[in-house]
Amino acid sequence: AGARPAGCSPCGVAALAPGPRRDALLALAKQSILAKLRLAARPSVPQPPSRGALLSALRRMRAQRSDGAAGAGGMLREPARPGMGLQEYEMLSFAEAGSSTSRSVHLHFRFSQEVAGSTEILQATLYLFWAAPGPQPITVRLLQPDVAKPNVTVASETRLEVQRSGWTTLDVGAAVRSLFGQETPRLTVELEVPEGWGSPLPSDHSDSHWPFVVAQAQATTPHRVHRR
Amino acid sequence: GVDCGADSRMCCRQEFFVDFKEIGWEDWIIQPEGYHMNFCAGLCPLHVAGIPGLAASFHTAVLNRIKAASAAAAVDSCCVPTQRRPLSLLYYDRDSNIVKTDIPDMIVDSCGCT
Repeated sequence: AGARPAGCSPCGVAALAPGPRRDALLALAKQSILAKLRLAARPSVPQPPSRGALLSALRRMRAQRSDGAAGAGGMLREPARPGMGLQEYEMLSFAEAGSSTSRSVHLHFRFSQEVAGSTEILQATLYLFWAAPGPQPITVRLLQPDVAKPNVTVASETRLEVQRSGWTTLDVGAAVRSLFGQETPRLTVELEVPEGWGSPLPSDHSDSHWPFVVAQAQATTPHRVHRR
Repeated sequence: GVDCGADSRMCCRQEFFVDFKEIGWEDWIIQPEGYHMNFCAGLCPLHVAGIPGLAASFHTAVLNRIKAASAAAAVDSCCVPTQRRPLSLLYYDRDSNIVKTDIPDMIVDSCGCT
């Protein structure tokens, strides 16, 4: 409205009539949010996790925080000082069931390319719930695609002696961090038990004790404040 | 800062709320329910130029003296955000992971003249 000094670059909607102005502002809001989330378009309709799995995961994460057990999910890097303008992300990724045999089961965790391509991992923790009634030896392998060969390579192997059923956590920060530089950032976890011991995991996906990974990441490029 | 009224002409903050349900985004943005995309609009004539919001102070008085003395060389003064805060989002990404992030400087809390 009114003559505007030449030096000021308005966003131009102020001069529009109310109807077109609202549409322009809504379009601007969508574009602004997608740009800041580094998304080319809004994600398609999600397949949310089961309510039980989500509540169980949030409860477990809170318990882990209050235990202050940083050891299990050791920080890979200190987060930047607040006010540094580095945008931080927290991701909760539920497992996709992969191939399985009588002795082993594969779990896949996918991370979106948009976040993986512009952030670095500060910390990542794998949460597993053992349904085994008594002591059970279990080998946990972190597999990642090998760019040179069609199969996968073992990034790390951990042997656990599970005493009873319950949650356990594993620091997968280094494995997820190395994935974030790849084309399809997908972490594969292989759980193996001795022959005849039966799967250590809950029976199906909808179970509220389904495995998940919690990752903290930080944008690699500081947020630029544009002053007009 | 000053919020715009129906017929404000001077530099002020125009409130504008984007309801995610209205734009069909409520299925992938879990929280919040909308985004306060406020923006700054209005004129910054010379006598209010350089006053961030209502924060007049000693240095503003000195500035005004200098501006009054050099009115001929006055440069344009623009209505810009003087205070902003992050927009916290909880959303599903395209792999249906749940992501929480705070996008800095997305919500304008007050406006003032450069």
